[in-house]
Amino acid sequence: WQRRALHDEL
Amino acid sequence: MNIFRLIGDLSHLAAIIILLLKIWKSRSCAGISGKSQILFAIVFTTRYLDLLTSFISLYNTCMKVIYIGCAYATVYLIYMKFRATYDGNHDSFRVEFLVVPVGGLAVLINHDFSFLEILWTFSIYLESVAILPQLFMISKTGEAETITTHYLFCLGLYRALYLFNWIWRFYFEGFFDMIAIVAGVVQTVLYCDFFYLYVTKDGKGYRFSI
Repeated sequence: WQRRALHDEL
Repeated sequence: MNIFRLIGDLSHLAAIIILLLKIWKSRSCAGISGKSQILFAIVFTTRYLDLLTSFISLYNTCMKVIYIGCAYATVYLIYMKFRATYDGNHDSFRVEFLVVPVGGLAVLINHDFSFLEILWTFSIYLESVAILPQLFMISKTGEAETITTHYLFCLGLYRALYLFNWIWRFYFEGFFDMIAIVAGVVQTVLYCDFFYLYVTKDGKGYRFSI
């Protein structure tokens, strides 16, 4: 469960 | 970036362009749910506020601007320019039954209790149900123009491809986002009934109930 600070998907 | 996400994004872009051109060329939004288009405009607005705060890539920024621009242009055509052709009687889905629960869920279940993150979560949840007014409208009228079904097919396909993108990213990059995945599964499942009809029918217009 790696929290993704930056949402890099559209 | 992987092939599934790229084709998914292009399918999404195709859907948005197909709809915009259909309304513009036919100068009519008959059979189109304005409510769904408003929900999509809200989805893009709440999800892409990070345009103001972070730069990811030129592709990312361009696509976000195009999505937001086309979404508002479509809403404008439906409710302003061609509002005489808007079929409000059949576009009667109570969207407050979507927005309120989705808003509550976004506040309760999110990755981070911050303003932008809650808006992003709201956008993800809302997108998974935003097509319901459109599907509801088609089931009420019992028919859909062929071009509208192509729009729906591309729109449904995009998130289905994103599911493969998430499998790919989990396997190769080791990360996954449970909120996006669960919402993406719900969103794709909502199209299954339509996908079945789209594939089994031979494209001669549609008279079907969802």
